[in-house]
Amino acid sequence: EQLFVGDQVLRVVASSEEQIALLRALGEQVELQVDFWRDPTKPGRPADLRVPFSRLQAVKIFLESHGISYSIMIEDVQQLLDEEKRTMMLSRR
Amino acid sequence: MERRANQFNFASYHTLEEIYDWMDTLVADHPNLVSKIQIGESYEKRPLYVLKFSTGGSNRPAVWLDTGIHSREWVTQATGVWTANKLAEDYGHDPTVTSLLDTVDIFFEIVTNPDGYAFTHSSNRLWRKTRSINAGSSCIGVDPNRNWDAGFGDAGSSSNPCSETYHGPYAHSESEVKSIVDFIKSHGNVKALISIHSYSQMLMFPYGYKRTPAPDHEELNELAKKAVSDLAAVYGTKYTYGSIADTIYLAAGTTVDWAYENGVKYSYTFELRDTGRYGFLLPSSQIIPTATETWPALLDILVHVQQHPY
Repeated sequence: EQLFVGDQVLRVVASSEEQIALLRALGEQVELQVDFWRDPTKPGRPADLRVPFSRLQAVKIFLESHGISYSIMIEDVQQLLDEEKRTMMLSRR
Repeated sequence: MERRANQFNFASYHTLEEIYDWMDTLVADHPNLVSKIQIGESYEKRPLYVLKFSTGGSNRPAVWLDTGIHSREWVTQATGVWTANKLAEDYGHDPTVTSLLDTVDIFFEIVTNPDGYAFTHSSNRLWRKTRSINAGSSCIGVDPNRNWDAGFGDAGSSSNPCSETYHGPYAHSESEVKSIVDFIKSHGNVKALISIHSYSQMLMFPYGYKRTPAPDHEELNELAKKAVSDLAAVYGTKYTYGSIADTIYLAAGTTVDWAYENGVKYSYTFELRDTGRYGFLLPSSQIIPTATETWPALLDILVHVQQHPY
């Protein structure tokens, strides 16, 4: 079972087409293992990306160095997954 | 223990087995309206089931609905279950649904990517693609919404098997996709296709693989406008709408483009809700609100199809 402990989902808002292109390039970097939940589309529209815990620092530095604003949408993905499992178990009982 | 379809907990997420069991219960409860057909097998040999809603007739005009082609979008399969039940329960009670099903057949594939869905329950909750093996790569799976023969391999899809938008080795390489293609082509009278995703709150139509407006752009756009307006009237959830290329970006090889190019005029894709806090991990408490607000929008499209034969 794949665990997502410490993985975060970042909500990123690109302010220009240039920043959108940078985000797409970020997604192409296989070693960063970024998983776009909501793709970058247009300036001003949010994009959401899940970032593994081990790559968080690198991705945040990338965003900050290019002046791309972001917030943390999900602090710890695994916590939400655990909660979802609990809810399903309760429902089944 | 005998169960009835309406005793199922629609406000919870369910495994593939539970959903498949529930389908049988729905068929048993509504034998004159609902039947279950198998249109093929997944890569891992799971059956691909479709619920057929029909009150008779021969090869009536039909609507194709699918949910869950991206397996991690759990609110879509859950919405599919709720919606199928709603159709069955409302027939004979709600005049709109009754009139609709008296003239139109509905084919509903609730778990369009069963291998992926089972994998989200057993191994990786965030799995999106199919589970087919890619020759020459250790990465598994193809994005089934980039695998259709409509601009296949162009912009917005990836040739890298490790990418979430990998288009696959060739168009319709995925049995989950090919089975739908074969079914719709052999049916020959499908007038609408609605493919349901999550979670960007959008209602979109062709084209995705090119920026050229579809010949029916104006009509599709007007209908989308009405549908999102009626959706918003339920809980105020705001949707954007338009062609895929205008609303998100160029995306080649999608379901709705293939359908449109193969004569299905009313081809739409929904991106159901999230409030922006949970993404694919939307709490189960939001299943019924999501399905409830989607219903009037779906009905708008279905009724339009019924009233605008072509």
